Amino acid sequence: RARSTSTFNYDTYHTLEEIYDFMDLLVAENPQLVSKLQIGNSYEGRPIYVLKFSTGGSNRPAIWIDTGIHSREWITQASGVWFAKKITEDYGQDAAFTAILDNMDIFLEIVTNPDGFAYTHSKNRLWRKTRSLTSGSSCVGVDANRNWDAGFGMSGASSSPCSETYHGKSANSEVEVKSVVDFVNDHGNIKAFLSIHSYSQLLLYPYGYKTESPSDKDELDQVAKSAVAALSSLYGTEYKYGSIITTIYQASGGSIDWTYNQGIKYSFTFELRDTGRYGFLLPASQIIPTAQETWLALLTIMEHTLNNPY
Amino acid sequence: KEDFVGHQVLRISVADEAQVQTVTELEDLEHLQLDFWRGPARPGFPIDVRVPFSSIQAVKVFLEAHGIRYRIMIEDVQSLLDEEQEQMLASQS
Repeated sequence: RARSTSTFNYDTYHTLEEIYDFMDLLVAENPQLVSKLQIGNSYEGRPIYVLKFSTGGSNRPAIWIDTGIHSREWITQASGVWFAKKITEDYGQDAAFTAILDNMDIFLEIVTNPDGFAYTHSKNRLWRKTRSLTSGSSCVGVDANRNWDAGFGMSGASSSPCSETYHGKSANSEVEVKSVVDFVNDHGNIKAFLSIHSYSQLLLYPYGYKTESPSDKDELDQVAKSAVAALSSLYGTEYKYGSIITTIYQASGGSIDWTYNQGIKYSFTFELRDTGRYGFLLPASQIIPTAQETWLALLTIMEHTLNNPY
Repeated sequence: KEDFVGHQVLRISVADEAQVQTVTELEDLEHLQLDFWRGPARPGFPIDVRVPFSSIQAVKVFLEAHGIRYRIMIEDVQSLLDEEQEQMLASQS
């Protein structure tokens, strides 16, 4: 086990236990800046943790970042670990980022689907869904990104428990989803919701369940364009951007459609590297460059959120 | 632990809506145990699918019979997984 977040190895993949240990190290090293919240327990009873980065105030406007809702997308949890360390390193050092954290809080959920993630290490590396049991079916799990109450059950998800995009019996049926929904509703002042997936190199905004454009489409498109340009400036990684339904396909019950409908204007989904060489099996050597370039895009969106209060 | 020896990931290029529909029908054939990494969407949008060893021949014959172009994106999934595990163990040690 790493003895500090400075000796922690960021360019390798880690188990659930190692990531949870990392969180405790980070909190212990930065007690004034970082705290660990438990927002619930997974279906199999694992704690669901969110790291809170705050420089004071009460219920400040906040930015939410989650990784790992689809457990096999290992590059996302690994990037989330790197983001957490980056935040503690840059606060007080980088002027633009310091301004963000002096005025807003950041909530980072690194392992959004702990049961699925543990299962990718123990039994099936390519497991995507939760590990909940569905009565009447021998198939396991729900696609947690089809389980949100936004176009739930519409075209763009499957009603078959055996499908990788099974939406579940009802909206928020998955405790991993309900925990986030309750947290967002209780907090009530989240201004940006950024959910990180892989792969395909895309930056997406609502909607996925309907073709209607979001009322803030022009602004979201502009922010996405700037964010993608910032990302690409580091290593030349090319991203496409646009709404989910026009850029990929119809997907119902997705998280950012729900958050946007709750009034969280800056709702985006990232699809990280790559475009189809390794897919979900992205080599660990690409963890740090992927996290570094993604961070530039996150900064762009966070700065825009700070500078455009609503 | 699930074994993926011989599993391949195919990248399928669909030229028109009819081909998208044809590949979508494959998705419903549960006995093939296909795992779509990138699902069928629209012409020009690549489809990536992991195919178990036992289904590879049937899937390739099916695609060729329908004139649907594909290439092998990952030759053997298990060998990549083995590399990943070795890398993790090496870094832990």
